[in-house]
Amino acid sequence: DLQQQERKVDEDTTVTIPSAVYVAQLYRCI
Amino acid sequence: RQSWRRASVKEINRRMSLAPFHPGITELSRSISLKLAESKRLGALLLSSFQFSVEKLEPFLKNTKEFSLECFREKASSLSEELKRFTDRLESDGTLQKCFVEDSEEKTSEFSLETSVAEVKEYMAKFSVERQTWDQLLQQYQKEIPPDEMPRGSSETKITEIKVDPATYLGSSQKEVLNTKPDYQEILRNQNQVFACMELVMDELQGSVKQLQAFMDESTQYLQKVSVQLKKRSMEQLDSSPARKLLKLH
Amino acid sequence: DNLLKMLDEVKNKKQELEGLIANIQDLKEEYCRKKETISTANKANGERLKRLQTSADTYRDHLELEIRKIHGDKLQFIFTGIDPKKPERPYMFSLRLNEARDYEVSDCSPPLECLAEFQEKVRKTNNFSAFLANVRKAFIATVHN
Repeated sequence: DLQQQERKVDEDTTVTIPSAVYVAQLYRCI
Repeated sequence: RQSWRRASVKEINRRMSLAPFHPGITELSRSISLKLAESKRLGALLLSSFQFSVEKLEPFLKNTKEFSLECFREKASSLSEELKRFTDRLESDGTLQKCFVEDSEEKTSEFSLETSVAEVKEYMAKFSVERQTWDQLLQQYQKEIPPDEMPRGSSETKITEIKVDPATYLGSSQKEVLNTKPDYQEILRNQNQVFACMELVMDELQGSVKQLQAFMDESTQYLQKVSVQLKKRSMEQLDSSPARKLLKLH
Repeated sequence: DNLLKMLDEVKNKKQELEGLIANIQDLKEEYCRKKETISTANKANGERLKRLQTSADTYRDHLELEIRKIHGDKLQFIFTGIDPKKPERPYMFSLRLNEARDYEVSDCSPPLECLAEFQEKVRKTNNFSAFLANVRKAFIATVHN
């Protein structure tokens, strides 16, 4: 369970959040 | 009509629009029953005057050459039928009624003209009395005011607190108005206290509004400073081409 | 001798047991620490994502433009508020990076002739906001035509 959570946090940190940051930055830029 | 007949027979005050009636015709109008409506009577009068003129004409024509009595009578009766139809049409489309209505309108308009002339005359008399009264009042004021206070060259007098006893303006039609009005001068004097308090309140209000304004300006400047900081901070992290980065992200 | 041997064994086992217990204890502590760290990170990520989502939603509503990451490493841009009669009607196109790492547009609906020209321009200028503004104007022009 802990590993699963750890994987989720990793994915958030490496993909989901950067993607959301880039989307927000793209909107900001537009 | 009675009034026309009288006027035309006496040849006085003749109606320019109508030739005077031939004395023989008055019998004709008498022969038409008074029970009929005016417009019907006028139509019948037109018809009977046509027949009357035919009867008057026949004996003159009898002695002329190639005169045929039958043909004359035939023509006369067809014309009188045509005239009958014509007067009926005039009656039905209201033309005959108009003669009377106009007259009555003219009558009333003449009558109303006279009444309004009389009214105007009455008003003129009233206003000249009024003017005299106001002139007296004005002279009264001018007498009361000491000469040095009298403004040079202007006929208006400065309104100052002069007691004018009612007798001087009793004659004017404004007396009811002037008597019913309260003494504004007195009212204003009584309100002085209130005005003084109002002035204090307004000063207080003005002061607090000024403070509010200053506070508003200060907070606006602060907000602007904060928003500049926020913008700087958010722009720092902004990537040069986020779309490309986003596309590269798997 | 057996007895002595067995006593030794028992003593070793006990030591081993103590070792294991200590180990388990360490592991447990490490587990709790990790759990703590992960849940804190999770929470922080959740809040950050929520804030980012809120700002993206605000931009999306005001710009009437939705940006989606779709399969095949594409970005899909969905415009609304184009047709005054049907403001919710979507006008869209997709964007990807081709082998040469250049922007490439595709799946435009309704199709726009001038999209290729806009694509060239954004490759040169990298001015993304101008690119999207032109695309929106072109979609609006299709409605009026």
